[in-house]
Amino acid sequence: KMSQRNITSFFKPK
Amino acid sequence: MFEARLISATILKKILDAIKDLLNEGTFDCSDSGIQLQAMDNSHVSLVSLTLRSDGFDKFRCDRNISMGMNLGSMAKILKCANNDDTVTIKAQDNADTVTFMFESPNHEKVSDYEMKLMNLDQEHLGIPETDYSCVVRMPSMEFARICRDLAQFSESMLICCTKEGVKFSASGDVGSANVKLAQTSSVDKEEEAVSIEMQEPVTLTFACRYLNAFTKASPLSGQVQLSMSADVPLVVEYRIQDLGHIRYYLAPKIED
Repeated sequence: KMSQRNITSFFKPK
Repeated sequence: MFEARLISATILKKILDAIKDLLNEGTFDCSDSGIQLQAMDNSHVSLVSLTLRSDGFDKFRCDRNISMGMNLGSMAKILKCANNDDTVTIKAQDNADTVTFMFESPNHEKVSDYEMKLMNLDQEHLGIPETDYSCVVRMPSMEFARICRDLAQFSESMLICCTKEGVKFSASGDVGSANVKLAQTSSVDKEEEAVSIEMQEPVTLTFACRYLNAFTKASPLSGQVQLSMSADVPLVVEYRIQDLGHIRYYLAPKIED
């Protein structure tokens, strides 16, 4: 089973 | 005062088509270098980054930096009112709460303007780190769109596997499995038809078909698409907009639980 990561777990707010 | 003019409304229609399925609204940040938009989709899985350089416009004036929050559904309604060969001018006063879209027919005999209310959006800009990607694939944008559409029938996820031999797209589900392999082209008549691969290390990643299919709405903007991949980081799907800028989509990979 694959789970979807969020983009915010890679790119942080400036 | 902000004013930006494009000779053809087509390009703006295509840009909007490329983002409106993913985003309900977006903030257009305008400065003297051009227009930028960065926004996540509602579920925060992907990020859209649009750059339009000021030198790509027929006319561009931006006295003070302004951020214009727009409802993209409303913008789409307005752009529907433009003919493809109309000139489009986007205008706003400093600190204004509205933006005006003006359309002019090629013979200047019909001029229409549409004023739209701006929105105050909570905008959170994400920092995108500079990355040396393990694999960069360039391929015809229509081919990529076709593969995404075809494979989405088999599964909600798609595996992209890139080696120096080529790039393989795979999906498997209840119906069965599908594999599409593309080799690097040796010679092509047109540059747009080429498939090229720059590989430092082989990469295999899994992505949601739904988002990839949404990104392919940008295909009319460019003959080629570029896919940049490294293990465990978001995929970048880039469409260049000739003489004007680019649109990049970042998609977080799926991982094994």
